[in-house]
Amino acid sequence: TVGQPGVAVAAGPVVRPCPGRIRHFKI
Amino acid sequence: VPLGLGLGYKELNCDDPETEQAALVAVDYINSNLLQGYKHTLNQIDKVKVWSRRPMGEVFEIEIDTLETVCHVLDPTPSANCSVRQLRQHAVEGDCDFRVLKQNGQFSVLSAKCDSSPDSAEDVRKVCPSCPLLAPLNDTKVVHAVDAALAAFNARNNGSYFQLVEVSRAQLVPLPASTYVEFAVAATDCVAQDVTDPAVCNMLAEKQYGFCKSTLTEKLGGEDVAVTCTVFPTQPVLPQPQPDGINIPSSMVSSATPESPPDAVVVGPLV
Repeated sequence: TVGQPGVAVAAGPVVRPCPGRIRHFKI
Repeated sequence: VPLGLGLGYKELNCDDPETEQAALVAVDYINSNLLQGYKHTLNQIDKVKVWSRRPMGEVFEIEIDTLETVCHVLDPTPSANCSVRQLRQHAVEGDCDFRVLKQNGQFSVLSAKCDSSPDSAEDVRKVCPSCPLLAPLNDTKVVHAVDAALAAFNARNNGSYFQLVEVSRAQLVPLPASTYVEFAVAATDCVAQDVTDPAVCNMLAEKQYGFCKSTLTEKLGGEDVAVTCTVFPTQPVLPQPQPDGINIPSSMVSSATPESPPDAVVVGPLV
């Protein structure tokens, strides 16, 4: 990723939209 | 993802409020149409695709995971008030595929397909090495425990004779040697104290169901039976709307989902 000086570049993993949150526990 | 990528659908975030709304409608549908076992609650939304529908509306194609609660389907307690069956009690999950239509802001279920399965013995052992696992419902010890519990309940019951509707779950406990069972019952037109042949008793037209929990403990030269039953208020039978192409009997369903359930009556424990 090339960024402009002084411009913040998004870092970290891409947020996956699915699956969603676990409400209780996973079997 | 916007429409028009050649796939014909958009992908929403699984935790998007609109996706959650569709998922909750799906879970309500499950609980309204289950004829046996326990109510389920939403655990996770796995996938969602939203298709445009002509001439109007959207169809949510949604995959959800559910978990069994401790409330029997005949129990009028709202599912929101039912706690989830814990891993130590041998939890059961459901995997469901739904198609839910959203039209004029209203959701309705078009199709549903669910499978449920208990947690693996290995997983239960991981969290609780000594916890009893679910036993087959036709196990001879289970059948005997249910018969003994129902007989004990009816022996102390001054009202209607209650007959067995279903055995819902059972666990064989090694120490002390005992059998734990949960089962559903229904009132009949016989008086409990007068019954000589239960086979001639018929369920009441206006169904009155109950749910019992019992432990039969084996003793030297005998056994102890402890049973507690909750008898639910009678419910009128109402027709239930069904999705296109699906025909599910509704006589038991409607009685399990009143809008504002009256208080249940707990009878027991009886020893």
